[in-house]
Formats: sequence, C-alpha cells, structure tokens
Amino acid sequence: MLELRLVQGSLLKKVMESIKDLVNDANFDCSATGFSLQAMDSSHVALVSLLLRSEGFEHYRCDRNLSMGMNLGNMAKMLKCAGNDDIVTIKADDGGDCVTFMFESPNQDKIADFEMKLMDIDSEHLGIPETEYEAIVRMPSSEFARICKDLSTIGDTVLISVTKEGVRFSTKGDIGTANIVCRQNTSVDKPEEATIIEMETPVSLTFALRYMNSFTKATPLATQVTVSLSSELPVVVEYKIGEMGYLRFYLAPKIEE
Amino acid sequence: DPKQGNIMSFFKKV
Repeated sequence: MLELRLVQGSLLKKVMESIKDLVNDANFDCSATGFSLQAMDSSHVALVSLLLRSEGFEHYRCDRNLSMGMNLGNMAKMLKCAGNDDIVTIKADDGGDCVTFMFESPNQDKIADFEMKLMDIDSEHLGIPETEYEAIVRMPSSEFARICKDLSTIGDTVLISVTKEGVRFSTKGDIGTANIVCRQNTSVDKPEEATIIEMETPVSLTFALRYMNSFTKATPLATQVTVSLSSELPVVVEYKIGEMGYLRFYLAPKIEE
Repeated sequence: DPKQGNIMSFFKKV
C-alpha cells in the first residue's frame, strides 16, 4: 500500500509540466527515502533525476518499495486538473495496475479522484557518480531561462565558459553571433537575485540549446538554478524543490570529433 | 561541427 499526501500539490504539477515533453514514459520509484524518478529522453542525450523526500510529505506511507510505470503526458493531464492550492494524494496498492491521484481543495469542499493505468516500462537505471565539479554557477532561474531563450533565436548550441571574469554564454548562427557574460553578484539585497560563481578550474563546454530550453520549463519550481560543469562531463542543471528535494537535468556535451 | 554525446557513455548502467 502506498499513500503519499502532498499539501503543496502545485509542486507536483510544476514537476510534471517541466519533464513531460522531455520524457515520455518513466518509472516512479517509491521507497522509505522518498518518491523519485530517473529517466532519459528518447535519444539518450539528457537524463532527468527527481527526488521528493518522504519528510516533505504530510503523510507518507510506503509499505514496500514500489516502481510505478507511468506515461508522463497522461500523468500531467491528470495533475493539470488539480487546483494550484489543492492537496494532492497519490495512492496505489501493491501489485495493482493503477494509481489514483486525489485532489482536495484547501477548505475541503471539493474532492476529486483520478485513476490512471500503470504500464510496464523496461528502464535502465544509471549510476551517477559523485563528482567534484570544476565550476558551479548559481544564478536566478528566470535569468538563465531568458539567456537560453534569447540565444536559441540566434544559434542551436551554447558554449558555456566559466573563467575568473564570470560565466559566458555564447552562440553563433547564420545571422551572426551572441555573447552574454554574467558576473558574480552577491551584493544584491535579495538572495534570489544573486549570481554566485565557484570555480576551481576554468571550464568550457558546448551544449544543445534545444535541451537547455526544455530544462528551463522547471523555472517556476525555484528562483535559483545551479549549473555545474566539468570538462568532458554532462552538465547538471538543478532546480531545488522547496526543502523537499530537487529536479536535476543532466545533459551530455557536444564533443569535437 | 561537434558531435552530440550520449548520456549512457558517461553514466553506466547499475
């Protein structure tokens, strides 16, 4: 038996809107630790890792580890039917073939339940090694989204370079080139507007903007985004989900042949 | 043009 009650149901709505276009089907894993997902996009270029820790739920019952295969588009459709202030409860029986999403309005005057069929998904779980990244950039998530959107009107790829000067985002296309440099800025009154650059070694990597733009659909989840880079390794773009977990996107770099 | 890497060449199956 599984029963997970999330008071801030909008978090799950936002998570689904962030990943439904990147990943079609995925297994949600439920254990004592929390509710998690790891999935790749169909071309195996990007990997999504979601964790919602059990402590973040108002009620968390998971009698045994359970893996539930879901079509993310269908799950997003169902969660779209929940109000932004609704409490969302996820329920499933061990060995059952469906999952129920229950939505309660804050004053309990409306209760809805949506039942969705589960599916068998053969998924490959990848081990993500602990990595000391050469550069970690923390910046406002809206600023990062704006940069990715703007650059994608000029080119298809972004070269991200971190130096002592700051972080540079560059692209080139048929019509010309673009460079955007963000410098460290910790002097702002509001911590959510800060840009913080931790650099061990200068690093420079190229990525497909199409994927970066897809990741920025998670912008409503967090005011800040963390971009972690190391030479010849996938970049990690992380959005924290309140105090309860994270949504991380890993993207393989473009490599010179 | 640089070639798109595959995530499975960085992270191994467990």
